[in-house]
Amino acid sequence: SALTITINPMEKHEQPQAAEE
Amino acid sequence: FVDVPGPCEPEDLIDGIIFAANYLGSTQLLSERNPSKNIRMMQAQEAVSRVKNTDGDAQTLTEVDLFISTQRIKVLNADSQETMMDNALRTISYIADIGNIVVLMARRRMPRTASQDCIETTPGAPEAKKQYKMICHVFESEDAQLIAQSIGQAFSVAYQEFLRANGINPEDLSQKEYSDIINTQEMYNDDLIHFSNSENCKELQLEKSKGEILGVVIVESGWGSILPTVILANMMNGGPAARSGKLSIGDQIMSINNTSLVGLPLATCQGIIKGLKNQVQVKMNIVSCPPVTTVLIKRPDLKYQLGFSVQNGIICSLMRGGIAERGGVRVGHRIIEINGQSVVATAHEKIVQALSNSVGEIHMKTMPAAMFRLLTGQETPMYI
Repeated sequence: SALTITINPMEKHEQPQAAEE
Repeated sequence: FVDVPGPCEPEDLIDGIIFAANYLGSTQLLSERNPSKNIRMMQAQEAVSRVKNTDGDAQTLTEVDLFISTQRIKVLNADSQETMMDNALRTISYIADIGNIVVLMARRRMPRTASQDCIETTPGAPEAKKQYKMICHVFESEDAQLIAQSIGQAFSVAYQEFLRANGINPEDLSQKEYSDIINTQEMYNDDLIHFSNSENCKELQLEKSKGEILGVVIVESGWGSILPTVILANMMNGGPAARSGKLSIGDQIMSINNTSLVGLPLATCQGIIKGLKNQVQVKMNIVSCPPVTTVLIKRPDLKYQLGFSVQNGIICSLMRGGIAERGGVRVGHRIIEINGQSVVATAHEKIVQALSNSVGEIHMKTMPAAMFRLLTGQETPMYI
């Protein structure tokens, strides 16, 4: 079956260090 | 809400909606910062095959309730209603759906030591090449596609709120349009080139008498700068730093007597320098920098916000990932020049007017505000 990807547009504004555990 | 396509009412997503699913398991992957769509597809497939192979046919399924809102995604045990996982929506990098499978990709926090090592060992290493930990949760549901579409819609609604909070009217531009604008901005990389040129990095030995202060004033490089470390803002006449003739105002200090100052708060750096009072020799690693920072912002149209705010000529906030950050704008810097015109004596309203009416290439020169006050004699230097 087809694989669909939906990227979070917030991703580019988010510092990886600030991500939660 | 402006036309957010999806199966839900945007208002419902603010309160949150629930889907029933089976939790199949989680796995961890290493990923670059913004992988391509193809790489993401492979990551999702890899996560599914890892989780499916772990337990083989004897795989135990946990019935869960997936709670989706514009704030967070929670996984609750369907029987006990206990929270098994809780992720802020902004930490979800992307979602994938394949048949009746949904994969949720969440970023993990980088260990502090790893991030600092990265800065210390390879100044200016391309952000995209660093590896970040991603935790992948795999679910199975007849509604897999609907779940993925609802999460996608929650992403859009949350992003619109973010744009509004940053003064951008989502009605003026589609999401794609905004990300296209962001993508056309080259990272202003003069800093990177400067820092990676070993000719600009110097190791100095300063001689001083026991009990004598070094005779310097240091300031922060400013949020948004490539390398977060202190800048030499002033030197005491006849003091050890000035006597050496090897230092200039604007130099960024990397380390003192083998203690790195990178990423340390200003007060800690000041403490380290004060602690040198009884030394007779001080070793310093510096990067020679001009006192003035050059900024280049490319703004194709007035409808795009610059992504920073100014108060009395000083940059006081910066939108993460916006066009200004890419252009080299730093918090705490005073604007000295806009498009070749000095704004040192210009009223705040005039500066705001000049900036808000500028389109195309906007060139600016800035300097840490504290350094500007010292150089113009508005502040008395407190040498350490």
